[in-house]
Amino acid sequence: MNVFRLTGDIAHLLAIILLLMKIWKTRSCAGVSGKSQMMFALVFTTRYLDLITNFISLYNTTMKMIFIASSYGTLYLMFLKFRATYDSNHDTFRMEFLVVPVAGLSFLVNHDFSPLEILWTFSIYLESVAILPQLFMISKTGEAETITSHYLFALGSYRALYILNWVYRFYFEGFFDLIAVVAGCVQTVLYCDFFYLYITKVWKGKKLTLPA
Amino acid sequence: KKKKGKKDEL
Repeated sequence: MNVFRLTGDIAHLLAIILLLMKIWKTRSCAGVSGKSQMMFALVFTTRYLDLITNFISLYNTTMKMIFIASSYGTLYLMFLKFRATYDSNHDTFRMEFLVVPVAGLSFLVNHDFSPLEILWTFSIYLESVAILPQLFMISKTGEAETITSHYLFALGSYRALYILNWVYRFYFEGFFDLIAVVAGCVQTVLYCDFFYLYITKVWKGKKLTLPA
Repeated sequence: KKKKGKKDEL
């Protein structure tokens, strides 16, 4: 464990808590992409299948359980409890355009052709593009609530911090996982446009609006 | 080359 990975995990946990708070406090999931949240739940489900069989540490097990529970909890809030506030008209990104190529790629490019490894690879590739429906939805509505922009900033920061973690582990532990690094870089690059808007607007106290 | 470590990352 290193400071980059720890702060990355905390940023990830913070993002998930911010989203749950937003939905619970405003009793609305307006502006939140249910498709992205479905894909995040799929990411955690396919990545943490070894939760029972492969004990790493109490921290690892606890965080995995929190991530799985919170991602399904978010789906429950969005599609059941506050379903009436789900903005399906603006959440129109075609998930199959992401899931199918990612599934194909995980069969072609992986470290080991075994079920667990292919599912892990699928979850890594899927996570790198899972935010696209959310970013697409913001581009369609042209704005995002401030709390939702904080959620996205924390979520984008988590994988950026993981990149620093991989640099650290490469130099100090000789650890290197090309699949995770490449996918993590793609994932972080997808946030650049949002990061620019967030830093130039939200940090000045303005609402996050996209230039018309 | 990826050091065969357990998948210890989240």
